Amino acid sequence: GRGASAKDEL
Amino acid sequence: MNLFRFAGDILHLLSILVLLLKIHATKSCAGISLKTQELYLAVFITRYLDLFWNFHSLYNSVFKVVYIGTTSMIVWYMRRHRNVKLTYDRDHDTFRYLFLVAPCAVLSLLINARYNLFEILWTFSIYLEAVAILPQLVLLQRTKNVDNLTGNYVFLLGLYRAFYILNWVYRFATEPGYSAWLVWISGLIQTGLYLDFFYYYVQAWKQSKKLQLPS
Repeated sequence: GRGASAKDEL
Repeated sequence: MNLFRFAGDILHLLSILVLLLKIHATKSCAGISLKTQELYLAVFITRYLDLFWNFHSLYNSVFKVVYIGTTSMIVWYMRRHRNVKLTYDRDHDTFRYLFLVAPCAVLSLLINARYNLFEILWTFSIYLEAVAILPQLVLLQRTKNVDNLTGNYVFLLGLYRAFYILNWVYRFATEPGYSAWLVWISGLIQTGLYLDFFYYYVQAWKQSKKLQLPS
């Protein structure tokens, strides 16, 4: 799948 | 989660608390831009819409609730508190919302990762956060004599952004496949807006003088 994204940031 | 990201989040929280405590303790919001605070509230609400169905971690959820809650309290104080609202400098806080909101809305429709409502609102919040400090910076420039707590508030906010950049560098170096161009570019622009302020803040600090911005 896609790599980690910035959606897990605040 | 790395230390840079954690430091960034804590600094962000600290900046909001500094502002909230200042308003609460002095019953004054002189020098604070309501426009910036309302833009931040819009940023938090559009970005954290996923709070109820997109659980990532307790850490994230707690911060999301706290950011929305504390910023709502600041806006409430400035708009509704019987004493605080009288100290609001509305004559100088004249930046137009539309100048910031409209371009961000258009840009989020044009440049986004996926074309759906949640994704577009999230993208909008990233763009809007990048420029939401502008009314505050303009107000600081107009009021000249910046009081310590207001200066510290803006400084902590800028520091929070600087730590997020370090966090991205760290993640890029350590997490295979990690990339977030949209967030990086917006974040660099956002941090860039603070550079001028940082310069004068550090100068004032080195000379242990009161922060004064040039006109």
